[in-house]
Amino acid sequence: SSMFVFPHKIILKTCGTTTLLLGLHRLLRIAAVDAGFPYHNTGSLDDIKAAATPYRVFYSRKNFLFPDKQQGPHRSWKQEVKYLDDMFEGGSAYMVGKMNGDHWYLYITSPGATHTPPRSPDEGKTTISPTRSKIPAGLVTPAEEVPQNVSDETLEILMTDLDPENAKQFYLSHASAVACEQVPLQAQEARKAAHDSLGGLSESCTSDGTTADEIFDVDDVDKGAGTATPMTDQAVLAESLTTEGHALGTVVSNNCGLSDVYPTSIYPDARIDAYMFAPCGFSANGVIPAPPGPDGAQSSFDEGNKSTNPSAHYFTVHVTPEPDCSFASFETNVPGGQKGRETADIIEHVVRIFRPGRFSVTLFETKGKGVNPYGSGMGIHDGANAESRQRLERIPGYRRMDRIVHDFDDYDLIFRFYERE
Amino acid sequence: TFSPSQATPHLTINHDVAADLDSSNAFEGPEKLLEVWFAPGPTSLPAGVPQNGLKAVPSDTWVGMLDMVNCKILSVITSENVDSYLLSE
Repeated sequence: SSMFVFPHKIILKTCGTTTLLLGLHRLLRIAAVDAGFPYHNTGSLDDIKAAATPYRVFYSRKNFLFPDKQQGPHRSWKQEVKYLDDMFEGGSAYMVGKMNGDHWYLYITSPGATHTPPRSPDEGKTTISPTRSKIPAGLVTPAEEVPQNVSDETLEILMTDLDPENAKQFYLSHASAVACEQVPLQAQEARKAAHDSLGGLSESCTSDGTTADEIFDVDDVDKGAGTATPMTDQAVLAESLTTEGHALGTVVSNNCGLSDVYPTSIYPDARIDAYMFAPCGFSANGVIPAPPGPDGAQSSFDEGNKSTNPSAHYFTVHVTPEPDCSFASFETNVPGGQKGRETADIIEHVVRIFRPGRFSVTLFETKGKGVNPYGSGMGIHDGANAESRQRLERIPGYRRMDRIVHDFDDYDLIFRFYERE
Repeated sequence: TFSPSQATPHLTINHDVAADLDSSNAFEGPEKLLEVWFAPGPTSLPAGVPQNGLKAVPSDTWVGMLDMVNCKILSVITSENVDSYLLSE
C-alpha cells in the first residue's frame, strides 16, 4: 500500500483487506484540524464531526476478485458507493469495461457541486462512519476559479494472471538468492565466518550460489547470534542486504527493470523506495523531481503547459505474485511525452516486467487547450500524435479488446483493456 | 544527463515496523485508490492553510488514520513537493 501527500491533495492506495474508506473521515478531520483546511459541516473544530471540505474526491478500484475476504464497506461496489454517498454530496459512480469480464469502478465528485444544507446531527447515524453530516465536496474553490493552466494526468496499469516465471522475482526466496549473488565477496566471506562460528548451521550467502530455501535458515541461526561471536560489519552488511525488506526491494527493483522505467539518465533526482515482503509480495514508491532547467532551477515536465504544479510526480507499484491471485499495478502521474518517456513506452516497459495475461490501462487527464500539448498518445486530444496512439493499439504480444472514453466535466478518462495473444 | 541536485528526495525507514513484518497471512490483490483534493493546486491553497498544506501534517498524525485502514508506515520519502509513504499490507 502507498500514500502520497501533496500540499493540496492526498492519495491513498491500499491493497488486500485494508479498510481504506474507514479512514476517510479521520483523513478529512486531519486536513481541517492539523492543516487548517476549511470545514463546513459543523460550527467548531472541537466537534468530532469537523472535517475538511474537499475540493474533489476520486475513488476507484478494479473489479472484485475475492469480495468475501473484504471487510467493512469494501465487500461490494454498492456498499462502497453508499458509504461515499453518505459522506459526500454530488458524487457520481461509474463502471467502466465489460460487466462479465475485467472492469473498473470509479466514484467522483465534481468541483462546485451543489451544496445542500448538512443533515441534522441526529440524522443518518451509522455504526460504520463517525460522520453524521455529509461533506459538501467542491465548495472550497468553485470550478470557475480553477487555474486554467493546472494539468493533471494519472496513468494506471492493472495486470492480472502474471507470467509465473516473471512472478518468481517477487518472492523473498528468489530475491534473497539474487541479492546473494550481488553481495561483495568480502562481505559474503565475513558472513560465512560468522555463521561457522555459530556452529555452521547454514552456509547461507556463499559465492557458489545458495538456494533460496537455504537462506531462510539464516533467521534461525541469527537468533543465537547474541551468545556467539558477534558478526563483523561486513557480515552485518551481508545480512542486511540479503534479508532486509528494503534492501531486497531495491535488488528486485533493479533486477526486474522497474528502476529503468524512469531512468536516472533522464530523471536524475528520482528516488525509489521499494520493499520485498515475506514470504512474497512487493511494493515500491518513486518520487521524481523534474530535471533542472537551463539555469539550474527546478523546472517541470509540464513546462509546456506553464503548470503551477512543478516537480510533484510519483509512481507506485504493487505486486502479488501468487498464481491463484497474481496481480500487479503500476500508477504514475509523470506526464507522458514532453521531455520524458512516451506513455506507450512506459506501458510496454511495465508490461514486459510482468507479462500479464490481461491488463487494463486507464488514463485520467485534465481537458482543455493548455493540457498536454505534446500528447501522451493515450488521450483524445492527441490528433497530432497518431504514431503514439498506433503503438497503444499494438502492444507487442497483446490484443486490444476494449477502448472506452468517458467525457467528464473537466477530465477525460480513457480505459483500454488488453489480452495476451 | 543531469547531476542530482539538492532537491533529491530523502528516504527514512521505519525499522520498528519494517524489520519484523510478516505478510504470510495477508491477502493482497487489487487495490482501492482514494484521491482527495482540498484545493485545485499546490499554489491555490485557501487562506489560513500553511504554504506546504497537508505536508505540514507530521507523519505521526497520519498513523492513527492509517491504523483505521489497517496499514503501517514502512518508510517515507520526503521531497519538496510530495511525501511518499510506503505502507504495510
